[in-house]
Amino acid sequence: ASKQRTLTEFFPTE
Amino acid sequence: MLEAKFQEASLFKRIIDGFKDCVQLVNFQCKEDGIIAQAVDDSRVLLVSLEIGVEAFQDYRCDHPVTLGMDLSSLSKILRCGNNTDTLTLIADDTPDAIILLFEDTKKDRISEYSLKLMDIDADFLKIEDLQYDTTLMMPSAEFSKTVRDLSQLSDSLNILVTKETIKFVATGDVGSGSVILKPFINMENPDESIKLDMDQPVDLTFGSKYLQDIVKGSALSNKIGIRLSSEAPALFQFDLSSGFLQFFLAPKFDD
Repeated sequence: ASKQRTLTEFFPTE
Repeated sequence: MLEAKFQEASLFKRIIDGFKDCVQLVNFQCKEDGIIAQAVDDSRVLLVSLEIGVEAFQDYRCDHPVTLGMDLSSLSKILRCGNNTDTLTLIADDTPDAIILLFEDTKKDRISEYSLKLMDIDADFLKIEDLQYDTTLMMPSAEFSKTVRDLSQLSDSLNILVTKETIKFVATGDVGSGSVILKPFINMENPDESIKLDMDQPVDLTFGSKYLQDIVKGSALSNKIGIRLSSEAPALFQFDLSSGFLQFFLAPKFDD
């Protein structure tokens, strides 16, 4: 099965 | 004071319909050079970024920057009240607690005016720095939509593989599997039907089908979709407006 990554791993919150 | 007039109400309706199913509460930042909005879905997997440039409007005036916090489900109810060919003017004062939507049917001399209460939405703004992409693809949005809709029936994950001369979409599920293979080609008569591929590195990425099914709802905005893929960053799916764009940034899945 493949697991879903999230955006916060890639985009820091300002 | 904000006064933003669309020549056709249908443009703003198609913009909102393009992302109202994946995010609900959105801050629209109105500035003198146009309107921008950014929102992340609840699972923090999909980010929507909208820019509507001044040229997309028939008339546009924004004396002071103003942020309009709106519930898209309420906004889309009001947008259904206007006829597609009506003009639509968004009006708000400098410290608004509501936005006025004014539909004008120039032929029948009919004016409809609605007011939508604004909300205080506390949403963090994600900084999207320019990312390096391994592959850039431009293809007909209808073709991408059909591929997504067809393959999503077979699996909740959709695999996109891009090599030098081939774009392959694969879905493997319990009932069976499917694959769609496209080749870059230039359609001289109808350039919008072309498939353009610019590949620096091959990519092999997997995405959640439900997110792709939301993204393809932006297809009503443009007959082309730009897709930028990287093995190290969220994918970018972009629909261009006459001035501006609707962008979706989607985090990939990974095989553990």
